[in-house]
Amino acid sequence: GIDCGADSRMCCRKEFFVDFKEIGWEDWIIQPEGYHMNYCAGLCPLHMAGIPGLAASFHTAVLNLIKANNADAAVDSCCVPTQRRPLSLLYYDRDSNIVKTDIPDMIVDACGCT
Amino acid sequence: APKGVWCPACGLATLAPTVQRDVLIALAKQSILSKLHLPDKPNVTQPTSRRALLTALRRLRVQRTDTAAPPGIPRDGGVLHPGVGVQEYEILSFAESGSFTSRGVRLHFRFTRELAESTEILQATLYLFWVAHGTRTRPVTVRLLQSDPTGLNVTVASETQLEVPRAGWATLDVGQAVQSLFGRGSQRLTVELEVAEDWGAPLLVGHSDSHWPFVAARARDRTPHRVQRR
Repeated sequence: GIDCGADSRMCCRKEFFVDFKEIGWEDWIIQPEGYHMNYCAGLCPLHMAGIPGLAASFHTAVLNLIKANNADAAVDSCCVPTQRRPLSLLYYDRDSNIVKTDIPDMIVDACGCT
Repeated sequence: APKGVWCPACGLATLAPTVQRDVLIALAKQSILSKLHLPDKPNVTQPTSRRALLTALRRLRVQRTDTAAPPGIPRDGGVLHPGVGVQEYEILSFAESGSFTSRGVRLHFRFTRELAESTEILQATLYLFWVAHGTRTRPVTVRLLQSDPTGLNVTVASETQLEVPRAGWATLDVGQAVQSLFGRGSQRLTVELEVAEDWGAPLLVGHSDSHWPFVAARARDRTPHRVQRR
């Protein structure tokens, strides 16, 4: 799965919800009620490098074998977002105008190893 | 990360859960405010009435379905909208009631400096609701006034004669006026409506707040250069 469990160590997605009411932002943000500020965390051992989330293809597997056998040649690999989507907001600006906008790439849907 | 080398993502894991939560919430606030070009959380002094908001959103939907292009054709007739991937905004600015006279009314629409400085206006339409006065159409003069940043020198940006047929909503394109407003560093658009003779309030303004005049605008983040694709 791509979501981190209690004791996940490998690269996965950690869920974190920011409730706008809890942080006192409900007076100026009309919709939505909060922000899914998920983030990526976990280890990316070399043989996992380059696996985009769950989409490990045959090509990726072969590539990883080559890397794992040439471990000294490979560089570090990091756990990063591989799928993201916009955060749609409806809010009051400083002049009480009502603004709707989609902020791109704000919500992480999947993580993977670089 | 190798021993002794600080890994940015690992920093979180070493924090106590409560501290970790505070760090993440602070990051979320900073990220949202910076993406909205807001220096801080806005202090909303007079939120729009729910009725006016619902009426305006309903009006916009009717307007969109009336003017919607057939599926598959971009709104501007074939040119791929270069705004793909650029953040866009839809803004509803409700009139601050200005001065009333028996022959007309002045309405003020205010836009924030952040929006004026960081976006370009793609479209702006003024929506006015007229009260019925008999069956004849009536000429109404609509002047768009612009004041300089000090708010003192007021100039007429454009003047239009509208024939108001009957009660109901009427629209006027104010995109050019709002764009040049932003270009001059001002943020306030004043609309002056004048009727030929004593009409009483030509607008349903103040009688019922659900038909409050508003400007609906579409804006897009300014980008350093733009590639047009055909």
